[in-house]
Amino acid sequence: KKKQTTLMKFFKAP
Amino acid sequence: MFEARLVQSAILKKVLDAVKDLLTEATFECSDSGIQVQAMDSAHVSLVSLNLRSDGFDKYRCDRNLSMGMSISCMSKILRCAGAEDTVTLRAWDNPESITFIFESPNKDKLAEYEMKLINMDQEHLGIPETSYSCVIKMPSGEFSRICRDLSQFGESITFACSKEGIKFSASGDYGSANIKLVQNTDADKEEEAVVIDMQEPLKLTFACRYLNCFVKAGPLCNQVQLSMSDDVPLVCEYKIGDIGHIKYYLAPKIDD
Repeated sequence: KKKQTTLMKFFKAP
Repeated sequence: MFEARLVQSAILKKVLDAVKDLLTEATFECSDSGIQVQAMDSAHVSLVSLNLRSDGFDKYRCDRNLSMGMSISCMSKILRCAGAEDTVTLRAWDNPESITFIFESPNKDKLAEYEMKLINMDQEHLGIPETSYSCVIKMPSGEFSRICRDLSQFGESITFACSKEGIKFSASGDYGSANIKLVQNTDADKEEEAVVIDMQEPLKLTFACRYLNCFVKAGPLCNQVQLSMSDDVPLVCEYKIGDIGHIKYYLAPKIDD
């Protein structure tokens, strides 16, 4: 089963 | 004062159609160089990055940088009021509380003005790192829309597998499974029908259909779509907007639990 990641895991928050 | 005029309001209509299913509101950053939007969907799974260069407009004036928070659904409703051949002008004063959309018919016998209130929004610009992608695919946007639509019937996500043989899109679920393979085709009669695969390393990534089916709404903007991928980083799905700019969608992958 695959889990959805969010962009916060990859991109820098402001 | 800010004023931006496009002879073809249809371009702006298509841009709104390409973002309205993902965003409810967004900040439009206007400067001398053009208009930029960077906004995530509410679940923070996808991001829209829109760039419209000032030199792509038929008239463009921006005396000072403006950050204008706009309701995407309201903007979309307003743009639906433009005739297919109308010219559109966006106009705002310095420190604006509203923006005006002006539609002018081709023979100038009808002029319509719609004023939309701006909204206060928190800025949350994400830093997107420079990435060199191990696989870049260019293909007809209509083909990509079709693949996403067809495979969505089989499951909630689509796996993109890129190898030296080509790219394979697959989906599986309770009813069964399906896969579609595309190989490079640069001999196509027309440039827009070409499939170009630039692969440094093979990869396999899984993405949610729900978002992909929102991205393909940008298909009417461009005959070709570019997909950039590397293992375990977000997909970039890019559509050019004529000579004026581009819309890029970023989508976080699904990973093994």
